[in-house]
Amino acid sequence: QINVREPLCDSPEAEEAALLARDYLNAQHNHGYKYELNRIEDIKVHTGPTGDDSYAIEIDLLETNCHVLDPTPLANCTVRPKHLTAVEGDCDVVLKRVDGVLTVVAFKCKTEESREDLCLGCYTLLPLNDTTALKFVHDSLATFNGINPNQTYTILEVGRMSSQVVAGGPQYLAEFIINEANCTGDTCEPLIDPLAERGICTSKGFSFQHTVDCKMFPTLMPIVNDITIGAVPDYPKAVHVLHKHGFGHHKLTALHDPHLSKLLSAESAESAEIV
Amino acid sequence: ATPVLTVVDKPASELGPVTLLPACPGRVRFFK
Repeated sequence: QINVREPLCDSPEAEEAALLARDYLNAQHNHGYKYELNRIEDIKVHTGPTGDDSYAIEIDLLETNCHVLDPTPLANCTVRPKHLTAVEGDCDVVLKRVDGVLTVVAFKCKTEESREDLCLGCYTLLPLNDTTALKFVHDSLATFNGINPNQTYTILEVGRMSSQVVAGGPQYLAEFIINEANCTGDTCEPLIDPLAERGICTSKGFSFQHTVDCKMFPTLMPIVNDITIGAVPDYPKAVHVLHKHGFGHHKLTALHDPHLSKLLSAESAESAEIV
Repeated sequence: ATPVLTVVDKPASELGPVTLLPACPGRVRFFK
C-alpha cells in the first residue's frame, strides 16, 4: 500500500527537496552556468510500506551568471534578467528519503530560452557555432592576450554569444571561459592542470572594436571531462579548446534515470547532450 | 442522546468569500 501526500509547494519539506535537487543538478553540470531555483511547480510524496518517502518534484530553474567552474557560491550569483534572454530549466526530479537522508534518484530536465520578450534592439541569443560571433570571440581573446604580454590564454568554452542590431551592424556580446596556455613560438598548448589559471571574459562590440573584461577564478577546480583540442589556423596564438557540446545554448543534463525505475514519465523525450 | 443545537449568528454565505491558498505551484522567486 502506498500513501500519497501533496504538501504545499512552499512548505519547508518541499523547499528542502527542491534545493537539494537544484544543488544536485548543478553538480552534474560540467559546462555552462549554474542554475537557481525559481519556483516549485508541483510535489507529491509517496510513502511506501517500509515507511520510506519518495518525492516526485517538478521545479523551474533559471540560469545565473556564474559559470560552473566559478567557485562563487550560488547564493552570490545573479540570475540573468529576462531581457538578456533568460534560459530556464524545467526539471522533474525523484528523491528518496531513507533513514532521514534525502538523495536524488533520477531526474529529467528540459532547457528552454525565453523568447516571448524579444524586442527590437534587444540582445538575441546566438547558437554556439555562429561563425561570425565565434570570430568576434577569438578577436576578443586576441585583444585580451595582447594586453597581457606575459601570459597567454586559450578558450576553454564559449558560454554565451548574443547580438544586437545597431546602426553600424550587429554588435556582439559574448562570454567565454579562458584557460592559461603554454606557448612555444606560435604553438600554444592549454595547461590542463588544476593549477592553471582560468577565468570568465565578457566582450562587447564589434570584431574591429570591442571591450574585453576578464575575471579570473580565485580557486582551482580540476577538469573532469574529455576535451577536444584543435588548432585554429587563423589564430596562431589561440588554441581552441572546447568541451564536447551541442551548438545550442548550454543546457542542463537532460535525463538521468540510472535504475530505469520508470519513476519519470517519458512523455517528452529530450535530446540528450554529450557531456 | 439529546441532540446539541448550535446557534449560528450568521450563515456562512454572509461572511464573504473565503480565500484558499493553492498548494501548488509555489511562489515565484525571480520572474515568471
